[in-house]
Amino acid sequence: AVLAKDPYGEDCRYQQYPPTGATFRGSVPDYIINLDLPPRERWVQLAHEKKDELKTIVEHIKKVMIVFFPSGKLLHLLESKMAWLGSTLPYPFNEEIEGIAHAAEVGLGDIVVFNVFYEIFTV
Amino acid sequence: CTSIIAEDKAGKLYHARNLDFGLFLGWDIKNSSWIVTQILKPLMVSLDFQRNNKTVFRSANLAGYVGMVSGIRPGIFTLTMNERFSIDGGYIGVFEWIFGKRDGWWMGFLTRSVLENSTSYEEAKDRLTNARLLAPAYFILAGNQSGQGSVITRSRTAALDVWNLNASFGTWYVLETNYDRWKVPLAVDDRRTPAMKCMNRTMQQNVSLPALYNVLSTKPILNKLTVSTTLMEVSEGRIETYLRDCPDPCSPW
Repeated sequence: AVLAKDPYGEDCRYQQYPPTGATFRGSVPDYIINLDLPPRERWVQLAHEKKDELKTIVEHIKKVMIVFFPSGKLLHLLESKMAWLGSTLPYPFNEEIEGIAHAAEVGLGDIVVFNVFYEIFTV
Repeated sequence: CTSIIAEDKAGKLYHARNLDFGLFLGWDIKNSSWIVTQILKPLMVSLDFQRNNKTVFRSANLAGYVGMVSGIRPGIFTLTMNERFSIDGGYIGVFEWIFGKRDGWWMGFLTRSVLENSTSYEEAKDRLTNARLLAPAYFILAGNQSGQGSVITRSRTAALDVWNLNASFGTWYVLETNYDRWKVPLAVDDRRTPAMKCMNRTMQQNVSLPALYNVLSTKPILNKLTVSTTLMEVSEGRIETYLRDCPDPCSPW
């Protein structure tokens, strides 16, 4: 069998660094996480400053779930159970997640989903 | 995702990764991109975890996620994780957790714990190899000495393979996408072959963070799912993260 050439492939790139041009979207902001603080307080500044972006991703995940399960029953079930799941997570992660949900003004269950998404997504 | 560890002729180790995420979670026709990938970009941050005003470890992370997908313990080791898809996937581990079997680690919590608490490459490798997990994963771990680099292929319960750097026998880099190294990647998602081609062209004597950035900027290693590129150099404790775009024509994954 003859495989077709990858239509999106290209020759190896050179001279891309320092990042500029069309493939470079920007740098990322820096934050300090103080591990001496109680877990609930560690992420407050970051979660507060990124609350709009967090709400956007949470709302989108909900929209995707509605597409696959239009009745909304699964979504309601998950929302009610995820907060409980959060309480079963090991210390200090459970408390850090609670602190993020509070600071970002997002439901605890939603932040729990965001934090366990990898385990669900690997299917 | 694509993660690479490379060792130069002097034994210096470099570690870099593309973070790809958002497949099948909605396509934005207008902007020709995955919706989740675009939404995640403003959430990317660079974090410095400190105790007593001193850096313990640093990471490139998504705001709101307390686990780690890329991080560096300066002077000691660097770590990235790539998704590993399996029928025996994380949902089974989640169900087990819900029903009270809680002896496994959530992936992100394990990587966070390793970065926060492990004080050597060997200790980190041992934990990543032997800890019980809720979901399969690839851990890509590099130390600060020649030969200290490995790709650990994990099922939920065991290490299926540990692929080590061995520059004196020609293995001067290890490279992981989202497929077991002993299996052929899907023909429509082969980022491994072009990445290896570019690494081989780069050659060991030219390895550097800019060289790895070049490889990770080549399509389809750079693709529509790519959120960011992170570059790490352990001896200097250097970590740099850049948000990425992949203008058309560009592979959707």
